[in-house]
Amino acid sequence: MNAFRLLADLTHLLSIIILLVKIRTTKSCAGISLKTQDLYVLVFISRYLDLFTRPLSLYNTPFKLVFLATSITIVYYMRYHKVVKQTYNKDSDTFKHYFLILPCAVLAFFINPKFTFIEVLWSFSIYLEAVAILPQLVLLQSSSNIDNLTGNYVFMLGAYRALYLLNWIYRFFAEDVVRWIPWIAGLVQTALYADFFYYYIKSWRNNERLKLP
Amino acid sequence: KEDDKKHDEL
Repeated sequence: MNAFRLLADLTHLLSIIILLVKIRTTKSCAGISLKTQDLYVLVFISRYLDLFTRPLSLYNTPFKLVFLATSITIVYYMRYHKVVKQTYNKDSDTFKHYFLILPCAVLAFFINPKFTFIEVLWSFSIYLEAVAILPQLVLLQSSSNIDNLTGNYVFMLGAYRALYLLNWIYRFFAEDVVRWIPWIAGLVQTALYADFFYYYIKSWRNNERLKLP
Repeated sequence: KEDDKKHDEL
């Protein structure tokens, strides 16, 4: 364990809490992409199957359970909660996210640490997480005004994987750990946030509304 | 490659 990784996991947890707070307090999921949330549920389920096969860990296990529970809760709210589901921007959330699932599955089939069910699914979840934010970013571009909580949510989500990159750099030098699959996927994932980060920081500096071109 | 199998991260 190192500070980068701890900060990264806390940032990830914070992003999910921000989203839950937004949905619960405003009773609205305007500006949130249900497709991205669906993909996250898929990411967590396919990644945390090892909850049943590997020894539990005091640190990882609670996080895995919280990530699974919160991501499923968010999708439940957006699909079935009578008030919240009315506020979902169905017609703007148009990204064909199914086109993301198949390439990730094929890639996982060929590129994985070991050709077993758990490892292929784990690789699938790593690749899928890298692109899962795309529907959300596309939805933000079509949103006229992005509310602060949504902007903060996406920022934290991008920041957590950027912190993981620092964690991997640290572990490479300190613990001689090499992990090609999450490294490359993590780089792609963080790169996808690049323009969002630029506009988010610019709007924060000029103290103006966040607006994506 | 060995390390990839040790999923000790979230």
